[in-house]
Amino acid sequence: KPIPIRTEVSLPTVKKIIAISSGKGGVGKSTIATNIAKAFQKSGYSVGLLDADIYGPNIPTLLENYARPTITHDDKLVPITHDGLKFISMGLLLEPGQPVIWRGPMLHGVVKQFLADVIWGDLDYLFVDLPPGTGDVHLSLCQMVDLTGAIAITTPQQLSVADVRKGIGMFRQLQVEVLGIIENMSYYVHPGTNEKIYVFGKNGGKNLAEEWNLPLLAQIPIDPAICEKSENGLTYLMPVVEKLHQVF
Amino acid sequence: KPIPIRTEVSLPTVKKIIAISSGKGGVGKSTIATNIAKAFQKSGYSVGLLDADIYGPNIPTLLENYARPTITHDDKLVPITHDGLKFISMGLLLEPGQPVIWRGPMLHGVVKQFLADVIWGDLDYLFVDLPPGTGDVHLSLCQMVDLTGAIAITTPQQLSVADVRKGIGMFRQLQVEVLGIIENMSYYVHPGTNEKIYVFGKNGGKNLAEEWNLPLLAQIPIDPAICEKSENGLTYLMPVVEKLHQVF
Ligand SMILES: Nc1ncnc2c1ncn2[C@@H]1O[C@H](COP(=O)(O)OP(=O)(O)O)[C@@H](O)[C@H]1O
Ligand SMILES: Nc1ncnc2c1ncn2[C@@H]1O[C@H](COP(=O)(O)OP(=O)(O)O)[C@@H](O)[C@H]1O
Repeated sequence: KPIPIRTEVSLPTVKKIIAISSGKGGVGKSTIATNIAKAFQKSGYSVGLLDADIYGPNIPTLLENYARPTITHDDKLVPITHDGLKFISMGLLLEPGQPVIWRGPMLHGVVKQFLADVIWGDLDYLFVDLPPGTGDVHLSLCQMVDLTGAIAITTPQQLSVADVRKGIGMFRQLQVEVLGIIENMSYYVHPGTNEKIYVFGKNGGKNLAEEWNLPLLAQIPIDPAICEKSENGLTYLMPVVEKLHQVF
Repeated sequence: KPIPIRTEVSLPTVKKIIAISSGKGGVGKSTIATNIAKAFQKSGYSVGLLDADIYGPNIPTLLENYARPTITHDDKLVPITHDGLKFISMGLLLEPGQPVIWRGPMLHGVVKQFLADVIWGDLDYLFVDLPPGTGDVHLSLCQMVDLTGAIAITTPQQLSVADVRKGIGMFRQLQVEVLGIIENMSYYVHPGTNEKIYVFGKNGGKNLAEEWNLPLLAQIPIDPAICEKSENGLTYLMPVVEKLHQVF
């Protein structure tokens, strides 16, 4: 029985809202969310990025931008603009290294605030970086706004594929369309020999895409340059802009 | 101001309870928790393993054991015994691939049930595999039982180190001792040339251990054999048994 969907929060100035999700942590979801947002922005769209991983808000680190958002007299948050990309994150509201030791209901409140009380303005796309799991934040997001869809990120590893499969199952139950799958850390190219080493196994994401009849939007190699600076991953995500347009 | 600790659940037959934690997902926490439990069991101790990752319960997959726990007439759960290791997981109570779409308070209930209503019997060690983040499950565990300590798992990557640092900060606030740090996926040994490739950077875990004056219990390489079968990681964890004894 599908869970009832409410549109508690209305964002009339935002055309499309896309969740970047996984189910499994550490698959590169935040890195990909940041690069997808930049890829759409570089293609000429107005884009926002909402960091909904309240316990592990890494977007400020990935953008190397820790500016404090200002709060207006009527308690609205002005998002930070980074090279034209608007973004908001719990990481901007905390001291570095400060853990957020909150229970579920507090998460619901923050997600609502980041959707309803941030001055997003006119946006073609708002990307939402979701935390691992299938809990409070996922439920709150899906019940508060009318999502255009979700992109599922996985690595080739079976454990990741199993958790991402649950994430896809959750979106189906919440009546949110999954737009496609991105497989990350697909292989490592040895710099000396140029051979592809499938460190984490082969084609886990590709097989998952076939299983659910979803487009495989990209297969991104393990690239140490991405570890050093997340935007080194941008070139792998540029082709996704065109692929997603075919899905809408 | 420290958060008050209650011992709501008493486990008189369990000598030590150790949390395996990270803060960041995908660092290999469940794989290491399973292998540490096995390493202690192979060293002659009676050991239990509690999978507290309710949204992503991977222990049954890692042990390749999906047996259904029986429930006694007075609603107690009999844990599954796998080669002498007692374990319980949400994964044993669900259909494969079934997502758990619950809010925080439900998690609290399950954690309490897995502590108080499972017939653990006499155990030298109970290892608890924690989910990513610093939320409901962490709070509930630390407030319900008197933990002996926690082991923090990280990869060398800065994003992981940052989230694990928050996890350590959380344990300090909850007055739980951190016993040591394990760095996982430290390097990849190229099979042809035997050279160490630091795919995810170098010494992130080692530096974190020095920063918090904690023992570095192990540095485990990326080993594709672990991906295929988690118990291939056991040899890397056997030395940890001895190292931990020096800490108690
Ligand atoms: N393709 C890649 N190659 C190398 N490192 C990567 C790649 N994708 C992500 N990473 C690194 O992996 C770590 C986890 O990425 P992150 O985006 O935080 O994942 P998640 O949001 O799923 O937890 C980060 O340190 C990041 O730099
Ligand atoms: N040292 C390692 N070498 C290769 N693969 C590993 C290693 N440690 C863990 N893995 C793999 O990484 C993935 C994530 O591990 P997992 O234990 O699920 O992490 P977590 O519990 O932190 O999310 C799994 O597919 C596992 O097989």
